[in-house]
Amino acid sequence: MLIVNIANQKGGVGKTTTAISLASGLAMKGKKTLLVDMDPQANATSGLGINLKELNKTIYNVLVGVSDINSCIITTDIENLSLLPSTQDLVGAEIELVPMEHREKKLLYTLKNLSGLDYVIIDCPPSLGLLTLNAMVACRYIIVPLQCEYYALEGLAHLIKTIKIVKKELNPQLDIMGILLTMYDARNNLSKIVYEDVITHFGKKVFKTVIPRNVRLSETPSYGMPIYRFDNTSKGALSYQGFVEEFITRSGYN
Amino acid sequence: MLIVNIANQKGGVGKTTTAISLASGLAMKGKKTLLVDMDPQANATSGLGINLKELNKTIYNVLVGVSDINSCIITTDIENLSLLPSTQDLVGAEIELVPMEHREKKLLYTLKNLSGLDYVIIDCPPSLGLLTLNAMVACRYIIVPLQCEYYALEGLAHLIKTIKIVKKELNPQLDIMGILLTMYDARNNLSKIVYEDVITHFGKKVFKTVIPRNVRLSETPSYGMPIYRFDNTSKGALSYQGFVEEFITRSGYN
Ligand SMILES: Nc1ncnc2c1ncn2[C@@H]1O[C@H](COP(=O)(O)OP(=O)(O)OP(=O)(O)O)[C@@H](O)[C@H]1O
Ligand SMILES: Nc1ncnc2c1ncn2[C@@H]1O[C@H](COP(=O)(O)OP(=O)(O)OP(=O)(O)O)[C@@H](O)[C@H]1O
Ligand SMILES: [Mg+2]
Ligand SMILES: [Mg+2]
Repeated sequence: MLIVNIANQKGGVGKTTTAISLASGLAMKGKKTLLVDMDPQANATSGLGINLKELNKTIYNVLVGVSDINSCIITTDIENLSLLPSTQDLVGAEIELVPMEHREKKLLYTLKNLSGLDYVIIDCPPSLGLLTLNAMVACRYIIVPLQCEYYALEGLAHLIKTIKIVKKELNPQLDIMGILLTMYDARNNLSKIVYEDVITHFGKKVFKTVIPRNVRLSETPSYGMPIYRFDNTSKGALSYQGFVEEFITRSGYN
Repeated sequence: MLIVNIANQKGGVGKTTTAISLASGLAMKGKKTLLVDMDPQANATSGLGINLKELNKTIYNVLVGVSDINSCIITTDIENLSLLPSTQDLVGAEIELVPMEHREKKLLYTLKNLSGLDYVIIDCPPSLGLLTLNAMVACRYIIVPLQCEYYALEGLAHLIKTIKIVKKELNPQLDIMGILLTMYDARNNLSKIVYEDVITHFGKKVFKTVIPRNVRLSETPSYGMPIYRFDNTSKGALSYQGFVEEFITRSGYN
């Protein structure tokens, strides 16, 4: 079982879109995959068409409560893809976890109760607080979606510094699997500048697949389905399919 | 002195771009304005060309430490615009504030030590944690930038619910001044659908000015200046100038 985290404290860079596209892409290739939604916005949950109001148990019950993770996981319309859903109440967890013992290891201990899975993909909120920290302590790899814009690039150094500290203090197996460039717009110079800059600094750590800006990717969440089901011939679907292939190679699984 | 908060827990919707464009627009009209950067990403600080490494004191010293706010405020190269800068260390404040008394009122008490200002504009991080809560308790109005996309629209109900609770429990004078539609792309249907939906539900609460998607707005932060200095004839600059006018009318100040 390989645990991978999709993280970046910069908001709106494509974390959820990448988490859903990767998890569903792996499931459609027959890999048993669990998507964990660690964001109080619960976008990964609604992006798969799940109605938040119908959920009895969520990740909140697992992190702050005493529920067993297996009683909170639900199936989705996609074969081989299951989901640990989020809730807006999770926003309180960041405060409730603070006084607890092993507050940054709650997710790590919970995921140990899972079996029969090939991959666990974790979608993170846009912050470096206790929820993202829990995900960084629990995972083997981090994938960093990077929007081709200035503020996103600026925040990268801080994210990498944080990952190094977590690796040294809490999770020695932690590594960045790669940086995925998202919302690349070939018509605009800024995208090219950011792309060149990232390749120069991070070389092989940058996924060869670049995700273009593609309106179908922003439309698909309103239909509650991954891009492959919404418009399988779109540039968005094709680029994420390429990313899933590259991910499988980098993860060393076949 | 009117205190206004730019907030939305959804990431990447244009909070910082709106905060900088509003604060600098007001200053250029001769209003004494302070921009408060409450985000550990410190984008409002770097977006005004300030080098984070050269800062001795920041908002961290004010919220968690014991420094007087007036000793932490710096001038910018825009006349009438001053800044309370942020730092990446602010990410620790969310945890350090939890055990403190009046943890949600730290900013409120601090801003009481200010004088000689017409406006205070607060840029918030993409979350509903203690930093954003402090800003909601301290302000009179909230402006909600709303990206014309599905996930952003979905999060609006949760944001409004949270604002109602803060108004009832902590800050009775709190109101939403308005919802500002951002990154509107006339070529794409989704923008029109979101626009219609918001107007139907929120009517007059929606600013008449709509901010179009404009590449100059994503380029300007890398030059460390507000849009008016970078490209004053761009669609981005013209639409934000219209917004500043509308803001002055709605705020009742002249
Ligand atoms: N390649 C793309 N092209 C066009 N739109 C995209 C693309 N990727 C994502 N989007 C849209 O951009 C917005 C931001 O993406 P998304 O919500 O996945 O980012 P995020 O990093 O998860 O945001 P947050 O920081 O709020 O969690 C969404 O409305 C999404 O539908
Ligand atoms: N109208 C616009 N057109 C094009 N790009 C824009 C526009 N407004 C903002 N941007 C760019 O989009 C990105 C997101 O905007 P911004 O950083 O202001 O959002 P935010 O809500 O402050 O993000 P965060 O949630 O991370 O704080 C930035 O790179 C910014 O330069
Ligand atoms: Mg997300
Ligand atoms: Mg911002």
